Order: sequence, then structure tokens, then C-alpha cells
Amino acid sequence: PAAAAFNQETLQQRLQTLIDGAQESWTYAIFWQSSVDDFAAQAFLGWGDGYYKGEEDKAKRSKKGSSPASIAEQEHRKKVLRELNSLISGPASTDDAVDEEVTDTEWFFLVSMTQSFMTGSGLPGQAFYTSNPVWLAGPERLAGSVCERARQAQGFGLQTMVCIPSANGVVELGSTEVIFQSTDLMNKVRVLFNFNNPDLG
Amino acid sequence: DGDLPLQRRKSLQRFLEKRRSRLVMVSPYGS
Repeated sequence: PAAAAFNQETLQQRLQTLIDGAQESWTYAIFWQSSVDDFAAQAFLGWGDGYYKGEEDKAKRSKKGSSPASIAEQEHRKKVLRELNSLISGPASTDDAVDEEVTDTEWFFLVSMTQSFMTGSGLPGQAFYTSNPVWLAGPERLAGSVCERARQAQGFGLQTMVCIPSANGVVELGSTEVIFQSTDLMNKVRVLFNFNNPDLG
Repeated sequence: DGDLPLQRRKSLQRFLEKRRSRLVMVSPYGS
């Protein structure tokens, strides 16, 4: 697999280092990994790894106008989480945590694991194709984006979404806060996710 | 369908573990 050039465990550490050490309050970080679909002979970005940090303060989030999911929606999310938990820990496993509210951003992060983007399409695909970062700050920027993923993110209470391309993929960050473009963060991504050097793995 | 690719499985496992520990920290009753 394309991932062989770097170690997946260090990928997780890099994502954590990136947002745990940041001054801004990022909710999650995802590495979309570049691969080639041999059958379609096309490059695409698939799930490499992700780190969900969570929101600073749930109460603060609800004040911002993010409407909580309906009871039916919550039940659906809990059911999916229960099934995923069984898949990971075995059918006999019990976990009280799966019966707790699944927040909008948790759900968005989980759904992201099922997604992939052809090069040039979607927010991560565009960033990778053009080799330019995409930085959407503010709910109106997300809601007005041509990319469905950005609009979906806004619907789940995210206010900033960033995609920064690297050699082997794209680093995506999301936040429930409005965070304006930071050169420091982009430099950190370039240092942490430059996998051109195989020794980094 | 139970056939979850390895990397997604690992990410999901981490997510569930972190969520569990976060919820234990939040609740005074540990659930």
C-alpha cells in the first residue's frame, strides 16, 4: 500500500502534535492519504488517520446556535456507535459510553472515515490537486462553499475548515471556533507531514 | 459488514477509547 513509506503510528502522533500544541482550538485533524485506484487508474484521497480532540465547551457551542440533533437522530447515531463498538470489541462487549450523546462534531468525524475524494474534487481533493491550501473561516464561508463537505461541516456546527496539501496527502483541520489563516500552522504541517524523506517513518 | 480496513479500524478504536475516557472524566459517577 501507499502507506508503506511512512509509519501509521507516527501519523497519529503528528496529528496530535499539530493540534494539541496549537494556540487555536481545533476540534479534529484528519490526514487524507493519496493513493491510486488501479482499477480506475485514478488518484484519490482516502482515510489515512484522524485525531478527534473535541470541543472546548459544549455549553458554549450550543449558545452559538448549533441546534442539537433530534431524538431520532441521536438514537440512530447511538445505534451506529453500538454496532461499531461491537465490531471493534466483539458482540458481547458492553460500553456505557456508546449510550451517551453523540455530538454533531463527533458524528461528522465518524462519517468522515467512510469518505474518499478523487483528486480535484471536494475540499481535500482541490487542495491536493492545486497544491494550495484552502482556508474557510466563518460559517458563511463554509455554507457558501461549492464543496459539499464544507457545507456539511457547517451543518454540524463547524466554523472553520482547513485543507493543507503535503507530499502524500492533505491535512484537514476543523474547528467550532472561527480561526483565521495562520502561517505558523501551515509551516507546522509542512514540517510534520513532509513524507518525502522515507527516514521520517 | 465487519470488513473494516485496518487503518479505519485503528482510528475507530482510538476514537471510541478516547470518547470513553472523556465521558468518564466528565461524569462524577464515572459512566
